[in-house]
Amino acid sequence: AEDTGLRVELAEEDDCSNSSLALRLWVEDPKKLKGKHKDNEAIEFSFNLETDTPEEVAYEMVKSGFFHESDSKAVAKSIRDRVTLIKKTREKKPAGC
Amino acid sequence: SSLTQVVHSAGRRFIVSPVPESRLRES
Repeated sequence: AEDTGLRVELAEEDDCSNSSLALRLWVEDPKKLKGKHKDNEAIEFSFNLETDTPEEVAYEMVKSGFFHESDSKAVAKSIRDRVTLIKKTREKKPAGC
Repeated sequence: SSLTQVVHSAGRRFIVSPVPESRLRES
């Protein structure tokens, strides 16, 4: 996937027991972001695979002042890419949880 | 810890903390 300069990873081991995940997002390459953002700070949040959307979380991060509106698409894409990967892992290897 | 900040937005909780040094070196 195209690099957005942002990194999203699991903040806790995925035990596949429910649809809620703990994710952590931070800026890996500040040059790739357009607006102001907080460097060296990781944002941890919960993401429900059944009810949440990456766009909605990105919007709330912009509203909370973590990122500029011009970067909300990159934030949403980073979250979407990671969530897609986690869903595939859950489908492929239930034992992987 | 004093380094962690909790922000609420539309019912969602964001926990802000420094990126671990080890992760910064990776990038």
